[in-house]
Amino acid sequence: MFEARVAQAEILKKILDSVRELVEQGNLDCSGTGISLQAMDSSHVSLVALLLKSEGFERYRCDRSINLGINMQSLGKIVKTAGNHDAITLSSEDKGDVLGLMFESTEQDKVSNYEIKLMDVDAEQLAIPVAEYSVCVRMPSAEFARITRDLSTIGDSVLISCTKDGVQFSTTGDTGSGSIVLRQSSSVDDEKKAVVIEVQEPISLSFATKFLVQFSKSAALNESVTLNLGDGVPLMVEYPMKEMGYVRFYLAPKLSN
Amino acid sequence: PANQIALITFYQGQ
Repeated sequence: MFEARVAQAEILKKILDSVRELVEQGNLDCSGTGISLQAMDSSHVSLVALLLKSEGFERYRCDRSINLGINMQSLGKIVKTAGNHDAITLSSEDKGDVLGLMFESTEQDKVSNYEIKLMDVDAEQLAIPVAEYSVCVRMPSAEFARITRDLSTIGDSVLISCTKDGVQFSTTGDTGSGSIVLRQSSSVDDEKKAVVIEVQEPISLSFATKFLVQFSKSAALNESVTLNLGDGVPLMVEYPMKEMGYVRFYLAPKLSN
Repeated sequence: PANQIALITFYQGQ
């Protein structure tokens, strides 16, 4: 028996919004420690890694580990029908073929029940080693969203160059070029608005703009985002979710000919 | 022009 209850549907809506455009279907791996999902986009260039820790749920029970193969679009559409403040309980029998969803309004005067058919998802699991990154940039997630959106009007690739002086996002396209530099915040009252740049080694890497735009749509998950860059490893973009866990995106770089 | 590398190049399958 698997059962997980979140106090407010809002967080689940935000999580599904952040991954469902990138990932069509995936396996929710449910175990005693929580729910995780690892899924690549259809072009096998980027990967979403989601972790929802058991302690982040209001109630959590998972007697034996199970994989729930889910169409993320279908799940997203159903969860969207819940009120933001509704409690949501996810459930599945050990050998069941559906994922049950129960929404309860705060006043307990409305209860909605849905079932989603489970599917066999043949997803390749990748072993992602803990990487040592040369650069870690923490910045406001809204700023990251704005930069990627602005540069996407010009070019297909964004070059991210980072030194101790700042991080530069630049692009070139048929119509011209553009670049945006962010400097480390000298003093900021609100830490969430700060730009913090940690550099072991300066680095420059190119990435496909469209994926950066997709990742940046997760801004609702956290006011801050971290970009982790290393030589010879994919970019890792992380949106932490307080006690709940995280959504991480991995993106393979582009290499010049 | 830049070549997009596949993610599998970096991470082995389990």
